[in-house]
Order: sequence, then C-alpha cells, then structure tokens
Amino acid sequence: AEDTGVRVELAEEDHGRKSTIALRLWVEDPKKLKGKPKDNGAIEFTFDLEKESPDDVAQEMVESGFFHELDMKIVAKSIRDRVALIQWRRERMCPE
Amino acid sequence: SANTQVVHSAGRRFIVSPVPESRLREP
Repeated sequence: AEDTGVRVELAEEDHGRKSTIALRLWVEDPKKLKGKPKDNGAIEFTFDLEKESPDDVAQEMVESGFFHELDMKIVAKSIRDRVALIQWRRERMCPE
Repeated sequence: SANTQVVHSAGRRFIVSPVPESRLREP
C-alpha cells in the first residue's frame, strides 16, 4: 500500500465473524497532507465491511472537522487500503 | 488528554484518544 502519511489499523482483534470492525486512524506524517489536521490524536470508529464505503467515512471526518476537504481522498485511500488487507486476510482465514 | 467523542449527523461516533508515543513517526 502507498505510504499516505495516514495510518489506519484495527482497533481490536478481528476474528472474521462480524461484518462491523473497529478501526483506528491517525496522522503519521502531517507533511503529506494539504490541510492542517485538526487534532493529532488517534480517531477510533466502526466500519461495516458489507454496507459502508471508505469514502463515506472520509467525508464524515471532513464534515466533523478532523481533516481539510483537500485531504478527503488521501484519508479515504488509507482506509480503503486497510479494509482491503482485512478482507484479504479474512478470505485466507476462512475461504467460502 | 482524555478521550473526546464526536458524533457525526450520520450517526457514526469518532472517539479521539492520544496516539501512543511509540506510534508517532520520527520527524
């Protein structure tokens, strides 16, 4: 995955059973962002792998004032990369 | 600082907590 300067990780262990997972996102390299992030803390949130999209979450984070609108794409990409990795691991853990 | 919470109008809850020093990248 490309180094976007925004780190996204699982906030709790994923057993592959629930469609909703908990993620944690924080800025590792503020220089990679166009706007100044509002807070330098880690933002924890839930994400439904089946119903939601990373773009929705990124937009809500911008609307909640965490990130500048110019950084919505990079935030969405960071979430998308981590979600893809989680789904890939799930497929390996329990193939259909 | 203590955790803060922001609830978006769409209903998602964002919980902000300090990033552990070990997770911050050296400048």
